[in-house]
Amino acid sequence: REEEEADRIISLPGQPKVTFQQFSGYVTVNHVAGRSLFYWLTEAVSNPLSKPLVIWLNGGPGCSSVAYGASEEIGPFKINKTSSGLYMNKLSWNLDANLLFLETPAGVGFSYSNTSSDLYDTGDRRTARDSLAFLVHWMNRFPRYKHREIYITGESYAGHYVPQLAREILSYNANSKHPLNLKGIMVGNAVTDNYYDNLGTVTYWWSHAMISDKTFHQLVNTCDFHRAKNSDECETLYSYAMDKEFGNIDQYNIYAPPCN
Amino acid sequence: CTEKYAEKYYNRPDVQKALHANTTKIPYKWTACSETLNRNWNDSEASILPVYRQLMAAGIRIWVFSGDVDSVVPVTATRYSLAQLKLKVKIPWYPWYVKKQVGGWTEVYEGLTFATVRGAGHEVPLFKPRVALELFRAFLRDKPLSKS
Repeated sequence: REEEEADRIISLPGQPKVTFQQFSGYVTVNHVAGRSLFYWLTEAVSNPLSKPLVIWLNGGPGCSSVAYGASEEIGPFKINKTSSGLYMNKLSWNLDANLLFLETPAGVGFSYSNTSSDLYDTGDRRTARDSLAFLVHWMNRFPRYKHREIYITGESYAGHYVPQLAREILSYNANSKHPLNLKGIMVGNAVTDNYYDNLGTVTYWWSHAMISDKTFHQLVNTCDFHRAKNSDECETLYSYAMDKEFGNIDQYNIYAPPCN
Repeated sequence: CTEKYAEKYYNRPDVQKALHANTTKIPYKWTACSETLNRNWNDSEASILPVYRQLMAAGIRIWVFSGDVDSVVPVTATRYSLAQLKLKVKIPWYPWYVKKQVGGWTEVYEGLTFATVRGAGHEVPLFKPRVALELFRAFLRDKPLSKS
């Protein structure tokens, strides 16, 4: 009870008055290395006890911070232009669920490790393991969520994090007397398969008239899309496509100018 | 450029205090993305499709969506990848609607629902918040997206 109360957010600077509860703080996921993950829970606007728990992860890798999902997509608040305060997101997903934002792995956002080398050798495996450890320990701090329906959601490189955490939970449940009630996962613009993602990406660029026929054929004929790391020739082609043929656009939203 | 607002807001001491964050005085500023982690990512699965198969076998609900004006992980990338699962179609391809506007297209397979979101970039709820909320609600209810 005390740990939960210690994590209660009274109010954030410049925050409008709200009726829902929110909590944030740290959960240690590895005592030896001293890794702790930071979370922010914004409970549902109404009947939080009957609403599911939805975990949201962003991508990167290295970008699953509260800057994205929490602050500009599904969270209840958005940050104003001068960063002096917050305003309400009227279409926040906490209209329908309790939202748990997790900054993972250690090294992202406020999540940290006391072992500085951790920042140089973290990957999918440690991220999934630490995120599971977080969830199990977090449930002890918030026991009212122990049997709640859980959904894991996210976007981009969280196309890895979300299914991998779900797989960790399935393994945990197989050997636990207190299984986690995982019901589903939902991912958006998700990194899924190196080869088919890469092939589909250059096809999209070509079919949306963002690159020339010549560049498209060179990319398809030069790059080995199976490889995680491109050859120099391939890298040169990608750079030419993005720098010379895309032109002055926001790649994340192709009909908009880039953020200067 | 809303990411810049976050870079300022979450580095304010009063905000960190209210969030019980940075209690150990992390020796670097809070940033939206960790360049160090990103450049030194140690291991990455080449394909998540085998994980999808495991999750489906365990009865976990899987929804995949795609904002169709993103060029970083675009809709064709997701479609090529999901096609490798060779799933049986339950409800064939149709446009789904939000407030009498086409929200995107969708197809329901055995074990997985795929939906595009028309006009949304990489961060779908940022660009199409109402459509994204309807998508989320349908996911929670596990109901096909509305046809009108």
